[in-house]
Amino acid sequence: TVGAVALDLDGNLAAATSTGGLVNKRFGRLGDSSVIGSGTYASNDSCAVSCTGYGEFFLKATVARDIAAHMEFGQRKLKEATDIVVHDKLVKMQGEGGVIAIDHQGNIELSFNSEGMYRGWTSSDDEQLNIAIFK
Amino acid sequence: NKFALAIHGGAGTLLPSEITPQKEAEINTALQGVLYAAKKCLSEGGSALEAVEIAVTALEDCPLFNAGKGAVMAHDGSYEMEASIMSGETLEAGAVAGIRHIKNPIQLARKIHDDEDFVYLHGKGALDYARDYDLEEVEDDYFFTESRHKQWLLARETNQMLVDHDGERKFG
Repeated sequence: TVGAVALDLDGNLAAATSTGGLVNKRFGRLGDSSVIGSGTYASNDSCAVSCTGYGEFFLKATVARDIAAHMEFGQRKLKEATDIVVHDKLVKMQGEGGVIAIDHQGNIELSFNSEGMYRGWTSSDDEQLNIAIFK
Repeated sequence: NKFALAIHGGAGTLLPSEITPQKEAEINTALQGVLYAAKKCLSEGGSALEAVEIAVTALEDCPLFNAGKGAVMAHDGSYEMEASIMSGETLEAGAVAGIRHIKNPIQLARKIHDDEDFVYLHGKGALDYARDYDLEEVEDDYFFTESRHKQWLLARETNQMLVDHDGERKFG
């Protein structure tokens, strides 16, 4: 699975996710990557989120929208919202994977409960093109 | 005003010991190229929607990641993909599932996003829709990579499903 989240100079957010799914999948199995609110979500009122991991758990937990809702209704900051969903709710369900998320102030969270996540990030304040794989 | 950008190429239980320095360098270079292209769009005043479409298109074109070229194989050896995109400004969204033969599924999701009649299309119907927009079609062998084929053979032996990042782990 691959994904991207962005905040542009006009203050707008967007999110995108794409995948081949699980190896050897059968019976028309679908994951979360094409489900708005589970694998992908964006609202200028909260954040943009793209997810990766075992899709079945991200579907049941409606992960992307859940993170945004913690910000919109729980008045939580991006880091707190992603930590609650990725490191508490998903872990309790044995849902392995991670999210990338950006809020309307340009804060970036790359949160995962698996061994690693291929990830990259940058901003107008950062000359670097930052890359990481493991914790 | 500032812009910000993040990308991912998947998560899983791949262990540090299971990734060679050469593979790690290839991944770093690929991710840097994706960041550079999408950052250029944003720094030139491009929209967040354009930037995420550029980034995911580049990730789909790279055989190292499980999307587009390099996608994993389904049980019958085919390549069935899914993608979605959403605008935070308008809450418009586009999504496609069970799509085959389209080189960049995220570009199909973007067409659906821009079409006020639809949000989510799947399967053969989604392919018919893609043909109306002349999105690039490819045969299955375009998506083939040796490493995914090996994963597929392993998964078929155990008749289980695998996350593309799983080293030896299996998911049933």
